[in-house]
Amino acid sequence: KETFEGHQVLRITAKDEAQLALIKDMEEMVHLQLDFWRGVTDVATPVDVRVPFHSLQSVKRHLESLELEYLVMIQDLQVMLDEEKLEMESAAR
Amino acid sequence: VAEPRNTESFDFSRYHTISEIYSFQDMLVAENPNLVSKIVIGQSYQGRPLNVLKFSTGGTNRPAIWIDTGIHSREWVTQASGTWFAKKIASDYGRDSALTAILDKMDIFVEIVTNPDGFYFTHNSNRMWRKTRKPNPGSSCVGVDPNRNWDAGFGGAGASGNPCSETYRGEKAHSEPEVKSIVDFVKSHGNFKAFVSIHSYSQMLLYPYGYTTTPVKDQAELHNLANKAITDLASLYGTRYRYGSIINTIYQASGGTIDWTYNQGIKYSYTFELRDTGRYGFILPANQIIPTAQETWLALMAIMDHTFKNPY
Repeated sequence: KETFEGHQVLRITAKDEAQLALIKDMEEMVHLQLDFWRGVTDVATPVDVRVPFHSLQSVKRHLESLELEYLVMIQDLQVMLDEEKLEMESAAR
Repeated sequence: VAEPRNTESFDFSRYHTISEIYSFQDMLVAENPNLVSKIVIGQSYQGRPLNVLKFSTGGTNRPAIWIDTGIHSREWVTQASGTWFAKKIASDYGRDSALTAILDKMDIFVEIVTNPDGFYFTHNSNRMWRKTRKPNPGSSCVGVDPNRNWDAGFGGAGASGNPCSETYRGEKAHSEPEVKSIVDFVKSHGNFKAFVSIHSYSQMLLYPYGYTTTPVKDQAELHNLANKAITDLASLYGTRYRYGSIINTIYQASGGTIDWTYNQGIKYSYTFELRDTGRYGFILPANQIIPTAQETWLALMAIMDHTFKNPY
């Protein structure tokens, strides 16, 4: 079973169209194995992306170098999934 | 573990496995034999039945409304909402005057688990899985995005040709049995008047097109109806939705479900992106299921009622 220890979901906010285009470029960075939960739309709408643990540092460095603002929406995805599983089992009981 | 024996004891406030949802469907049919029947419109790649619940008070090939949930398997709140909608339809017939009037003239079809292989996979192997589970020849990556696999601008911008992408369109339009089964069913039925495909998250109600900036000829009516639907939705918990055409509201997306249905002549073609708490994305906690379903139901009723009152 695939687990997601240390994966984070980042919420990235663009200030303008140029920054939006920079985020869009990240969709092509296949080696980072990013999973865009909510893709690039417009400046008013943040982008949510799941970042595997092994790519976290690179992605954060990249965002900071481009002065792209982000916050950590989900700190550790597996913790949340474990809670979800526990809740399902508990409800079933 | 005590399995629910009827749909009254089914716990709508938690997430369920595919076998529990299949059991729910059978219970709902057994409890409402004069209203609900189950149609198997095909099989998934791995051989799971593609079940559609038909709500009908009689007649032959009546004008119909389609609702599907869960085509992107990991968006669990959609399958959970679909289950709630099915129970709501069965419960409200004969009690709610608007729904009763609709069902006295029209049929409603609900496909709760539109991508069953993917849904099973999210429960057992990879909670993040979104696509179908058919292998792609020549690639180690599995599955196709079933919302890019329809014959509407297929292969254009806004879908990927890379099997490893989450938006991989597939080798050809309707290559996925989960999509082809709906295509065949909709075509053979020939009398669908509304088609609503439900996703999560980001709080949007969208109408065609996604593959082109050309406005649909019914844009004004679809726009006004979307406004009515999201206003009704917001009346319950204040959840705010954006609305508009797919390409203007999100981004260009080719091969999408409702672009195909609209091009088939189904005027009231919409797709939802359900609520987003801003903290969880599509990993929405189970306590959000019922509020999500309740508010979405109000929007669905607006669309269904308008469809009923504006025959074409």
